[in-house]
Amino acid sequence: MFEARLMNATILKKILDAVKDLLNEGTFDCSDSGIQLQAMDNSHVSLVSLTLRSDSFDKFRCDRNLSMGMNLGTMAKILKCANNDDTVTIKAQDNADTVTFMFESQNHEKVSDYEMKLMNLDQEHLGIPDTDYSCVVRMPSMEFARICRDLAQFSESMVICCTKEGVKFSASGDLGSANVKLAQTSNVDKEEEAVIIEMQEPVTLTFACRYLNAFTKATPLCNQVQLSMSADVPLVVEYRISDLGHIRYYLAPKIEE
Amino acid sequence: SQTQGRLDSFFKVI
Repeated sequence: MFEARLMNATILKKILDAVKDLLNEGTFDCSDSGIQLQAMDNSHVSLVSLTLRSDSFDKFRCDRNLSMGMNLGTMAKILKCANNDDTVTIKAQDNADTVTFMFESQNHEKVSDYEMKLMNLDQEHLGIPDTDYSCVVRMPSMEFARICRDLAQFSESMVICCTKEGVKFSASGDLGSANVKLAQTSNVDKEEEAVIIEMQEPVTLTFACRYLNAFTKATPLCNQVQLSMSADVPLVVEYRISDLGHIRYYLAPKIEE
Repeated sequence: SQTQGRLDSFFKVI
């Protein structure tokens, strides 16, 4: 028996919004420790890694490890049927071929349940090595979303250059070029507005704007985003999900031919 | 010129 309950549907809705542009389907691995989803997009350029810790759910029971392959488009449709302040309970029997989403209104007067067929997904799991990144940038997530949106008008790809002075985002194409420089915040009044750079070595990497823009769909989950970069390895874009866990996106850099 | 890398060349399948 698997059962996980959250007092508020909003977070699950936001999580689905943050993954459904990149993934059509995914396997939710459920265990005592929580729920994990790891899946690459079809082109194997980016990877989504979602972790939700069991102790942050309002109720969590997982008698046996369970892998549930879900169509994320269908899951998003079902979650749209929940009001933001509804309690959500996800339930599945051991070895079941369906999962049930139950929504309960705050006054307990409306209860709805939606059953969804599970899928057998033959997905590859990737081992992601622990990496000491040369540069780790923390910045407001809205600012990152804005930069990705603005620079995508100029080119398919964006160069991110990080030094100890700051981080520079650049795009250049037929229309012209764009550069946005952010300096490290000198005095932090509000932590969520700060730009903080931890640099071991300067890094310059090029990434496809399309994927970066897809990652920014997670912006409503967290005020801050963390970018971790090292030369010639995938970028990690991380959004914390309050005290529930995190969503990390990995993106392969563009490489010299 | 640059080409798009794939994650398979960085991370191993387990």
